[in-house]
Amino acid sequence: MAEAEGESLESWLNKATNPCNRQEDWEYIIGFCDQINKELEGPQIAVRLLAHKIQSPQEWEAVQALTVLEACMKNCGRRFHNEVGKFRFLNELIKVVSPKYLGDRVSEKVKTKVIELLYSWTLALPEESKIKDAYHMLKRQGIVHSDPQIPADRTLIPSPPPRPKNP
Amino acid sequence: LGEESEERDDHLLPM
Repeated sequence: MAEAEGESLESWLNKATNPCNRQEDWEYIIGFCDQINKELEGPQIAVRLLAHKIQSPQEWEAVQALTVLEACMKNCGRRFHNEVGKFRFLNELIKVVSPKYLGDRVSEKVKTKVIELLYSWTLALPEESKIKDAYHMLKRQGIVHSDPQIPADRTLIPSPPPRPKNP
Repeated sequence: LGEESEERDDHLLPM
């Protein structure tokens, strides 16, 4: 078990999205989530780092980054939701799926996952109105044709952290 | 004030 001592958000994310990982490594994913919760500006820094990884030309790195993003949405609470709910971050996701930006160079798997995440957040976080604006814009542009089917285990149901800490 | 100006600067990507 690696300990968080001396680890930064960037080092956790590099480990969690390492293209050499044979499968998603939840120790690092949860380590990243925990680090966000520890740092004053954790969510702001984290979304910037995540946007960069999600735009990786390496599909596996981008897919892992999207899994990390999904985990953060479940485990990092309102502070993180607020950052994701800003156009500054949403625009980075839009770039991934839009042919006007990176869309032509991004795999279908990554684009599908981005659209699924956006749609699931429009349902789970109606108070984050910019997420809806972004999603509806993608529909108007014909980038999203119909709402995706979200598997039951992928909906954003707020859950208690997997490793509750005793103060 | 900072938050207000951040809100003003937060725009959807032009398509």
